[in-house]
Formats: sequence, C-alpha cells, structure tokens
Amino acid sequence: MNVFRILGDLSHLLAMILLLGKIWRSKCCAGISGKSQILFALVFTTRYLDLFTNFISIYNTVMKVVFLLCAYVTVYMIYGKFRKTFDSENDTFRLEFLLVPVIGLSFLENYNFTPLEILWTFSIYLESVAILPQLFMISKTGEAETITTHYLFFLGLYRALYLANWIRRYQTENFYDQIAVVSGVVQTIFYCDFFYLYVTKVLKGKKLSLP
Amino acid sequence: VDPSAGHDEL
Repeated sequence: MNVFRILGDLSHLLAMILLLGKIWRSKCCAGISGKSQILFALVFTTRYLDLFTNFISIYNTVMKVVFLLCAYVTVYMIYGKFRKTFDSENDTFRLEFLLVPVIGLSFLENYNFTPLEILWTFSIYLESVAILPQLFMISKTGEAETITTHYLFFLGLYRALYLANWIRRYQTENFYDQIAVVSGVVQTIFYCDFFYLYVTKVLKGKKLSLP
Repeated sequence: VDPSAGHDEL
C-alpha cells in the first residue's frame, strides 16, 4: 500500500469525522445535504458487502466498518437526532436523476455480471456523483459554513490522492482498475470549482459565499 | 481486474 493510498484513506476518514464533529458540537446540521449523506451511506453499504465474502486485511476490514458507522451515524444525526435543524427546503436535488443513470450504467459496464459485482460497480458510479446534492445546496443558498468547506476539501483531497495512488499502482504493480479510475477522475473534476473557491476564499479567512 | 480476488481499495 503506497503513501498516497494511506493519506487518501486518512483524508476520507478525517472528512467524515469533521462533519460528524461539527454536527455533534453545534447540535445543528443546517447547510448539510442529507441527500448526499444518504447516498454515501448507500455507497458504503453496496460496496462493502464483500466484508461477508472476502477477507483482504485487518486494515481493510476495520476501515470499512468505521466508514459504514460514520455514514450511518451522520444520516441518523440529520434525519433523527437533529432533524429540526435540517435545512430540507434547500436540499432539493432530485435523486432519481442520479440513481436511474447510475443503476443503468452499473448493469451495462461492470467486470462481472453477478449481484455482488453489480452492486460494487453501482457504488463506484454512485460515489462519483454523490456529492452533487451538497454542491447544489451550496449553490442554491450561496454560502457554506467554514467547517462544511473543510469537510468538502478533505473529501476532494481524498479523491485527488486516490488518483496519485492509481498512477503509483500502475507504475509499480501494473494494476489498473478502469471502472474506479474513470469514475474517480469524474468525481475529482466535480471538486475543482470548489477547490478554487476554497483556496481563494476560505484559506484567506473569508466565509465561502457565492456572488 | 479480476474481481473474484475482491476489491482491496476503500
């Protein structure tokens, strides 16, 4: 496992913990898209079914379980514990616009036409677009709280580090996961506009607000 | 990619 992969996973974990910590401390989930969080919970659920079929490593198993827990606790905070603070009027992205093409594509383009493999492929395609309801919400309200932007930054950083991980794996192991790489590139592109705003505004101490 | 070996990435 190369350094980009480890840093990518840690960045992913940090993003989820930042979000959970923010909701927990402020007892408020305004500005967070519950729909994106449901999609991420669905991504982990459909991808990590191999917890029951394949053992890869202790690291792999522990991280999968932690990711699943974080995703479900976040969804529970938004729709359960702190639902009164959830800004549902601004979380209006139509999920069927994402789910229908993603389901269709995972049946058409996969490594193996088996239920587990189609679900894994579905999770890869879905992850690449799961952040869109959150980005849509920010563009609708025109602003985001600083910790929300740190969350998005580390989530985007995780994607960028995975790209470096794939380049390294291709060089050293000749490993090339076409489905993951193509989806990963698409996913990273979605963060570019946000990265620009993050560097030009948030890192200079300003709140992220759109003109 | 041979998916029968499992997917090692998260």
